[in-house]
Amino acid sequence: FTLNLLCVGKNGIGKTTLINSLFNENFDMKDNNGIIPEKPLDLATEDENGNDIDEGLHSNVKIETMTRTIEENGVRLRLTIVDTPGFGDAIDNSNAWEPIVKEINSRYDQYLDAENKINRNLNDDNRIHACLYFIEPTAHWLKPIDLEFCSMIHEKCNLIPVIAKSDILTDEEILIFKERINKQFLERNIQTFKPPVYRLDDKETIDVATKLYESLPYAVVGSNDFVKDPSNPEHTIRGREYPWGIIEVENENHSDFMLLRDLLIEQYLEELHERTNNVLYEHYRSEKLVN
Amino acid sequence: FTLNLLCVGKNGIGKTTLINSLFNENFDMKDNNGIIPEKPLDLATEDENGNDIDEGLHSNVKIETMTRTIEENGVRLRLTIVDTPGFGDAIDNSNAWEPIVKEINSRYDQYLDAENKINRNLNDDNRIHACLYFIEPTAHWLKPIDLEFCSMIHEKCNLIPVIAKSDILTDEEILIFKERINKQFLERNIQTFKPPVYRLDDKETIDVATKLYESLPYAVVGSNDFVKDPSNPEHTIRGREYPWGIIEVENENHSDFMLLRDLLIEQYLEELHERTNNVLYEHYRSEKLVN
Ligand SMILES: Nc1nc2c(ncn2[C@@H]2O[C@H](COP(=O)(O)OP(=O)(O)O)[C@@H](O)[C@H]2O)c(=O)[nH]1
Ligand SMILES: Nc1nc2c(ncn2[C@@H]2O[C@H](COP(=O)(O)OP(=O)(O)O)[C@@H](O)[C@H]2O)c(=O)[nH]1
Repeated sequence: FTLNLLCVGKNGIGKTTLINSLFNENFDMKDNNGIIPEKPLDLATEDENGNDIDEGLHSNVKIETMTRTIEENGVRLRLTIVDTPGFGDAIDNSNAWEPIVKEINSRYDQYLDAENKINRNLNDDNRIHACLYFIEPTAHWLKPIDLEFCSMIHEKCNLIPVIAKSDILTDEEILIFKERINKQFLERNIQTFKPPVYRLDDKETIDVATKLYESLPYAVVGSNDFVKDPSNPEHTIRGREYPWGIIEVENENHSDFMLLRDLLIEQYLEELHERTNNVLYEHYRSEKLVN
Repeated sequence: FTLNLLCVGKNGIGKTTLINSLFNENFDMKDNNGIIPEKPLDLATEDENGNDIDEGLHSNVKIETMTRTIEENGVRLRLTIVDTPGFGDAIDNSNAWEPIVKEINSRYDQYLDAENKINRNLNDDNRIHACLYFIEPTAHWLKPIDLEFCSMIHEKCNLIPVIAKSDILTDEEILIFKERINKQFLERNIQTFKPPVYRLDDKETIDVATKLYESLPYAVVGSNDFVKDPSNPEHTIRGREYPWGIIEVENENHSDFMLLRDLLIEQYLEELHERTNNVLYEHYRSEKLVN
């Protein structure tokens, strides 16, 4: 199994932490050496003046790729994270989407070339299977940069929007925010990934698929820390510890983290592949033939 | 007693909520009619596209003033909030500080003119007694806009920096963030308000003053909501309710909110007046005479 996951969002929004929480890994999406820095706050991308090292007047988006083979429940997964540092961090962020769309296209082109070879080896599928788009938890509306990016990307790869650091919002604020986001998506015909439902599925499967789709965007929480499990003090679990309580990353009542893990890894990995191959890649290929 | 309080920070950073929590009021710093909107999320300053109504390429900072007489523990306080919508919200935020410094200066000029009149009435003191500067809880470093503003303002009025929505950070992250902020302030000689210590003060008073100063910037939390008091279910208290616990605004273990209230209202209101009059205003006046 392979999963090529594109992650897009501002510096410090929690991408590294979420990826590490999802896959129980320690990617370091700051300097690509795969080790979580001792102090998660010790970020290499900023200098002492609070200036992002890449931050300038104009957008400067990098594409950084990390691949690792991980084992989940006895299943081996070749996981590639495509990170996009610099997105949304500049003073002028116009066209921040361009380098990212270019990257998706170049991976489609790679596959296209491979398909056209005589002794083709299609095991090396480097196409992007899903894009995790990180939304800031302002609870207001999506910003122009969010809407611009999502409309440029949703016909190119499976879009899975998440509300980052959602622990800052109460359940009520999350509901209102999700309503607004989905309203804005609808108005612009922005399609998020929809777990397909098959005619012979049983009721339970349909219910799961429906719930996964209707809960978008996922209000997620991630953590690099392990804290005492409140319900099992011998145990430690991923969480964030506060004077008023412990946020448990894998607790379904605390956030939509488990829904995201379900969608991305447990239940719909194959569907993500299929839609990429049968719908999005085909769309790209036919557009290319026309032009 | 009067308190003229300048509030500076990005839209949605929590200024309205904090002011209402501090003074048990319901200012609406969005449209100046003093009523909390039914849905605190129903902000008038953004349209459906997530565009701040004032947001454009260039900075567009407004100065909005609200005055109210409130009663705290039998003491009447004439409270004036000077809000600065638009600060930090544009795509290009250079010189966002200018309209704000102009406002402080014009209030000093007002007082100067009044002093020079024959039948002067100095009861109308409209000078700014303190500036609450709201820092985003990124846990990284202060941004260029933060440093620029604080260095332009600290010699003009008493600077009290706060870390907004600090509930997003663990205690450990708050400590690290405060260290970095104070380091950056030190490097630039930015002075924050320091509760004065007098020769005849008793140990307890000195300890309080020291603690108040050393805890800057205050990591605060505010709330418009009232929730069941966990330690007294008959009671309601200001708080934010989550599946994992309740953040109590007035709980000293949950944030530095009570320290801020102490500094601003309970203990050092007179000192804020005195420093404004004896140090900052004098500084302004002598600069003006020189020029
Ligand atoms: N409150 C809260 N903080 C988070 C969460 N995820 C990450 N953080 C913190 O946010 C900071 C930046 O996270 P990081 O993953 O490095 O962001 P990245 O730059 O997008 O990769 C770190 O201090 C994390 O501990 C979350 O879900 N909730
Ligand atoms: N998590 C958290 N949210 C807050 C806090 N203070 C305010 N908010 C929320 O942030 C949003 C904007 O707050 P508001 O006071 O209107 O911001 P303003 O635009 O700066 O006046 C509202 O939804 C508040 O409920 C806080 O201390 N912690």
